[in-house]
Amino acid sequence: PRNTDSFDYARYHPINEIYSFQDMLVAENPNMVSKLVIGQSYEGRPLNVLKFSTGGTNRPAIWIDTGIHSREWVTQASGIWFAKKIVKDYGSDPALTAILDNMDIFLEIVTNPDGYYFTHTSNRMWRKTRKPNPGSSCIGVDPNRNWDAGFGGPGASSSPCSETYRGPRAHSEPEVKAIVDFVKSHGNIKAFISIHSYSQMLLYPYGYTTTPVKDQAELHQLAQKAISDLTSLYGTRYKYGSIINTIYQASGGTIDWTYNQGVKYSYTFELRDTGLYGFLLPANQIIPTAQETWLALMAIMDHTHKNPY
Amino acid sequence: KDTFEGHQVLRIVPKNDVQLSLIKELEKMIEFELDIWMGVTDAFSPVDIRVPSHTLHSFKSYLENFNINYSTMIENLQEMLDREQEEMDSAARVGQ
Repeated sequence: PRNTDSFDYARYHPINEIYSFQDMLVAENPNMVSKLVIGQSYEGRPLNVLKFSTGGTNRPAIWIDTGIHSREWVTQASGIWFAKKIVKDYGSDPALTAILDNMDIFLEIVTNPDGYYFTHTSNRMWRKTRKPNPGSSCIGVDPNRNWDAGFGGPGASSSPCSETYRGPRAHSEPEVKAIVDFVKSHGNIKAFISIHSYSQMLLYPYGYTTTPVKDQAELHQLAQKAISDLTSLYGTRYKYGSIINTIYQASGGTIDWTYNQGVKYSYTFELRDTGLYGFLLPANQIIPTAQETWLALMAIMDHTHKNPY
Repeated sequence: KDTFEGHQVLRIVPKNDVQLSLIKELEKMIEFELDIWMGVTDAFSPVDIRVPSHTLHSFKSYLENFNINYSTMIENLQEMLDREQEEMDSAARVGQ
């Protein structure tokens, strides 16, 4: 495609096409979109983050990431759609316009690029990073067990051969460390939304402990609103609640860390489906998935904008 | 390139807490080489597990031994992967 209007949002794309998409979007919208490279993956790929901003300095910001588990292809595909949606709706959707007039949005579409590349070339079912583990023939770390939040506790594996291997130490993975450094140095992230698939859930902290977060009531109410908006489009049913109560105990998870850093509106999604296809969601479901998810994202972003802290 | 010929994805719905803990134990049983796609939550919530073809028979026997019901969500994973690849190839051709 020559531009982002002719880009095919209804199919899955290899990583080079996603990189091209990002560059096209920046070139077409120089006053709103820029590309930050926040680090490098283990294999040396850039960790690109799209910044959507209408000006200002270090404005309060919303972070969205997709694809930290590389095989969850509908998430990267949805991330691409969200990027275009933000550009298209600014100036016409009053809620998004108000958000972007006061806040920045950061979007990392391919959070685990080595894993994503590997799913296209060698193993479609790959989930982890691609860093070798000394002393083991098994490769990679689960980047959603590698954060410094209950790291090493139950709900993560100490075995490098496990799909939920936590890594040798917290933030050992460059893909994770880059986000950690970015969030800390930015210092003004107000919402952090990490997107996974599948099983249709919207979750808030904690995963590593049953102790409820101090903002549980507000996070729960906002999750309810977000899911009600999501379901209104196609009737897709979602569960919502804390990670430990809704899925299972998981230590070292992304949003437990962000919440403990002071990012109150920390959420993680599990997008479609409920299990007919698993990670092989047919490409014709990408756009409906992205559309319904966008409604929930808007609910969270709008609430964040209207409830400064 | 890893292929998944004959791998199945089984859906297990635990009926009670006993089955729940038995299924939880599966995650530690490395001999079956399981890939848990959707993990154990609570009774009556489905658990999806990819099982390689060479451990499929013994794994199914294990489940049957404990009276744990399962259904086959994906009959042959490689067939689905091939279909996905074909779809991507044909979409790319149309795009060109």
